[in-house]
Amino acid sequence: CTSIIAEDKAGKLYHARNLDFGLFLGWDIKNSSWIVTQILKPLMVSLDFQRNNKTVFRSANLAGYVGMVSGIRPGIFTLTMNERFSIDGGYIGVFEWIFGKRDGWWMGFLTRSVLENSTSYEEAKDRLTNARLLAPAYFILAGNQSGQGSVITRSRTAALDVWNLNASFGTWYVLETNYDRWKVPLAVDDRRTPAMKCMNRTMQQNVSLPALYNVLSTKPILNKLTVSTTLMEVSEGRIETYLRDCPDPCSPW
Amino acid sequence: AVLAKDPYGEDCRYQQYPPTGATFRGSVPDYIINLDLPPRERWVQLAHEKKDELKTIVEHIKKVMIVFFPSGKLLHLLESKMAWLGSTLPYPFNEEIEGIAHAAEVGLGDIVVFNVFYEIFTV
Repeated sequence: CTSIIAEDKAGKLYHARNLDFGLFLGWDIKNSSWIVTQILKPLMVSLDFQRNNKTVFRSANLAGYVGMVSGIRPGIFTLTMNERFSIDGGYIGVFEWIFGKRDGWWMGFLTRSVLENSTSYEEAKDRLTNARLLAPAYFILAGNQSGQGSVITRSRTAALDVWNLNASFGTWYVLETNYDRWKVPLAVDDRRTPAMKCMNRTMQQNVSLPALYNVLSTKPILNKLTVSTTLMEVSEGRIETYLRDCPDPCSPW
Repeated sequence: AVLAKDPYGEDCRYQQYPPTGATFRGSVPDYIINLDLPPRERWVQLAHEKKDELKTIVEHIKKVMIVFFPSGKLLHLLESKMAWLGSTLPYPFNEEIEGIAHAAEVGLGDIVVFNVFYEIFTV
């Protein structure tokens, strides 16, 4: 996955992501694609969660999955999550859960709960930073005011890093793939460097949802695992999701 | 050391929006989830309309497991235990998952696997 939060010169925040999934779960030689990635595309839906006929939050989701991987609480915050791989992975948390230690959150349930119940950027950030989890994850959270953007790197028990937007000091965007920002990504899976190159070329004065779509359409940020691209703009409560294909030649991940 | 140029990399793209062309597969359908309904009823319409697609992904996950564990014992063990795991999930998610399984005519354990796949996959 690749998630980006960017702030324009006027302090307006944009949030976009590519949802990549299906690695090593079967390759379709005939169609040159990952089988699961293809199977997931017809399951992608745009959901509007309502209470009293009013929108509480909206999300881009897979049908059948009650957790959230991308969502917007209109006017308040936007949220995406990226997979974080670790030896201390989710299977340990699952075993703990099975054996009765149930004080942690399943990742998707936490993001769903945050989108459904948190009424401010700060409250959402606090919950995503401090809640105990069953699996490590990256949470990418943006608010509706200048500087309200962060990438929260989570282990199962703690926040290892919180990387905040700070446009006045030159950090006008934060970008997360599937690697800790203080580590070099795998050489065969470096989507961070080309994405940053394209963001730097875009420049802050040109940031917009179409500009982020351009970045997320550039290979290898767009790759054979990419199921969809979601674009969000919090102040207008806008969320758009598009299914993607990556015609050959295209990186397998 | 000199790293080879990424063979799949390309120059930054421009003018891709609005989405069209070979990298655009289509838009996604919209659904309303009514949080005023009991959890078991919230996802009924969506699960019913997407039941064939849900069955396809569930069957594929099973096929992958058979490849890694050909005896099928692990699969049978998981199928029997996953429904129990579903019953331990917090409210309202446990009931929402039950509603989806019922509406999609898919085994409860299969929908539970789909919902906890992230935790397992992060290894």
